[in-house]
Amino acid sequence: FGQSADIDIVLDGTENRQRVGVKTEDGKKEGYLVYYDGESVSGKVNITLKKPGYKLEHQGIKIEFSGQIELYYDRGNHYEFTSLTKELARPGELTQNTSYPFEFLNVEKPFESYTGSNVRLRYLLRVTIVRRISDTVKELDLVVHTLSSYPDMNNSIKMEVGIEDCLHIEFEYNKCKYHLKDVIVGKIYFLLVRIKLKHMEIAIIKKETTGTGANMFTESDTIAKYEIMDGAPVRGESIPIRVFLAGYELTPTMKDINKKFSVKYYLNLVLMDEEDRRYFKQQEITLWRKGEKAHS
Amino acid sequence: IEATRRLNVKKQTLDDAYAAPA
Amino acid sequence: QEKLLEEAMTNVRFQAHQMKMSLDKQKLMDGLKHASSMLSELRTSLLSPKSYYELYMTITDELRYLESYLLEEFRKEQKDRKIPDLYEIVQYAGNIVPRLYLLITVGLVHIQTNSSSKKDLMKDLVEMCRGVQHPLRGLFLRNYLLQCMRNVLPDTPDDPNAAETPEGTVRDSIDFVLMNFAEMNKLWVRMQHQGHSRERERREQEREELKILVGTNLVRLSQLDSVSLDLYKKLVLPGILEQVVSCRDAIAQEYLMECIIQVFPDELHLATLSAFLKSCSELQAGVNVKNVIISLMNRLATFTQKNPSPETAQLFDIFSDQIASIIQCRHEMLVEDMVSLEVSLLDLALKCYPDRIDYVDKVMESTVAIFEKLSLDRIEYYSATSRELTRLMKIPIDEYNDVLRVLELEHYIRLLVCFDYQGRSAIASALVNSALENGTLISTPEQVDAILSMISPMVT
Repeated sequence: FGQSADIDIVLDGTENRQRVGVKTEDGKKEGYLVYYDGESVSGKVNITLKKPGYKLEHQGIKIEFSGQIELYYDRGNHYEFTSLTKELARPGELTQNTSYPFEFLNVEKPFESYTGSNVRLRYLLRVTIVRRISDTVKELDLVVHTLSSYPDMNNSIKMEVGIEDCLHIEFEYNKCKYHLKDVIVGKIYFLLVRIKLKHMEIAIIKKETTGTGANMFTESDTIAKYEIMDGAPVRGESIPIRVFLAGYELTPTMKDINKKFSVKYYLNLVLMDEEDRRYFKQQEITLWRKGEKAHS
Repeated sequence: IEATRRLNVKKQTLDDAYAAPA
Repeated sequence: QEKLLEEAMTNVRFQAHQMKMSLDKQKLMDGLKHASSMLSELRTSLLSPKSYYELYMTITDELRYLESYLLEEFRKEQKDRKIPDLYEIVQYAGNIVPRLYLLITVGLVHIQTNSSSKKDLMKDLVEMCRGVQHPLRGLFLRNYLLQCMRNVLPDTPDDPNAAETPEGTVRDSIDFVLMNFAEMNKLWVRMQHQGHSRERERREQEREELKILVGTNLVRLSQLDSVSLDLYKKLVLPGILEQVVSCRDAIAQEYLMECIIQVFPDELHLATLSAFLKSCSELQAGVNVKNVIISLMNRLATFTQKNPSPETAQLFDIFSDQIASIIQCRHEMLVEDMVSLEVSLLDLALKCYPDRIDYVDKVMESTVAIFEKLSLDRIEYYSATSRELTRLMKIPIDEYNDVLRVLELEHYIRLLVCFDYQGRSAIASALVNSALENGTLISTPEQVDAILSMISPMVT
């Protein structure tokens, strides 16, 4: 009953800004604008009155910039790690459609946006028209990407592993830190093969850890399985590895974000024999986001 | 270049190449 | 097998149709997905080599449509998608067999539209195929690689003083094909170890059916116009022989040695004879070395007859020495095979050096030496050895049509006495008939004496 309003948040510079698709909880993909740490967030808030000629009384209109972590098992609680508020209008009444410009200057956005199995880290703008009985609220999500510079130390991973008298391999990956569009270049060298192998694959595994102490929970998700060998090798064989990470939906490695969650990645080298026994070696790698040329 | 990058491989000896599976 | 093949073919036809429809609508990514689904049928382990071959031929036929499409699209100007992107994109495919077939197809189009990365791409493709270690699937994959590269292998002469070019030279082609050959031979030889020992015969039969896939590498090498004698001697033949000898598999060795003889020109064989024959001495016991050498001797004899030259002057000596060496090394060789080799050597001597009676005598002497080494003083008439020896001894009689010329062969009578009575009778008969038919006048007492000694089984 009475007057109500539609709120629309329009951000500045959208034509020059990258947009990424993010899967929502119901599986749909929505496009959000990408922001980076230190960038200002500005735009305008358009308020459209639904019933022409009627006034809208309010106790104030504000806009918040919020960064929060939501643990799915604890839905009620959002852990806000950053919150900025700007008043758009003091208590009063609106008699016509109105537009309010806003600007959050040089906003700190310390973490990357993340939507996972049990946790979500999001940034959003929230406009609230405070009213007597119930507020009118509109939220607009933003995506934040954190960029890294090229890591100084990026040694290769080279290791010999085996099962005595059965299978010995030497595996090598060219780096331990890969950016999200990088290529894993490596090889597997067979030192001893006394079992009948059927094939070999590399799996990229994401492990999301939430909670702390006794409440710590880790969920593993196989992002990709990539076959690198078909058939049975003999001793001395070298099998090349070349896996393009750009083909998969990956995020940067996130360690102990606000003491709430971590996201780590592993390469799992799996060898399968003729009787479907699996021999595997897991190795952690660090993923990072490289700045696009246009952005830098 | 990225699309054809490989690591150098150790050459397999002829004895190993043609040996019966162990 | 029929049922399995038909099921696979049904899917292939469906996916191929979908692929073509997508490409006709310019939907490249969809087309590639259908191509990948089609190629997934080649991951099967259920088909025999024969059925797999049929499936492979059908699928690679369909892939030509994709190749033509890509070629046409990327040759057009102002195309926004670049080939290098596609070379990366096809590598996103999760399963290795479809991935590598697509990579080879895209790589070929890349080479055809822009030869500046030819060398790198050829090397990349031949190396990445290592991932398929399954013998049957690996053989066909590498065969596809070889067939695709057939018309684009660089064939410009190798100049050590010139700067390296990204298009590559014939040396890069040789490296490419030799690497592919080595890997294919390895997989082919490995087939003998697959499966139960009771299926050995069936496996050998299957390997026979697949041998041409390996041999095609040698054919490809022989088709490179810029392979100089020097390159053949130093790179091509040693590269092939290294694999042939090291594989220690009789089926592979016999086929490949014969293949070398058939595909490369006689001029090259002449120049590398010692190396080739030395390898023959190192082949496995089960290899019919005799046939290999005789095949080569016959070819070179014909060649030398038509093209006498200083290079051919040493032919007899090389063969004579190497055959002696081979006979010495190969303890398992049957006596009749040794004599058979001497027969072919004799043919060569008479064909290419008709004036050199000393060559003919050398053959006789070598044969005597064989029997002496084996302590064979009586060859039974109804034996295989006797048949070969009879052939050997009748050749000079028929060739010279003059028993007095046969008398000049110092070692002829030494060989004659190796026969038993019936054998000696047969040769005596041949000698007498020759003298009668040719009206040979035996005019001196010494000649009479010699002749009568040779035909003593008829006299006494």
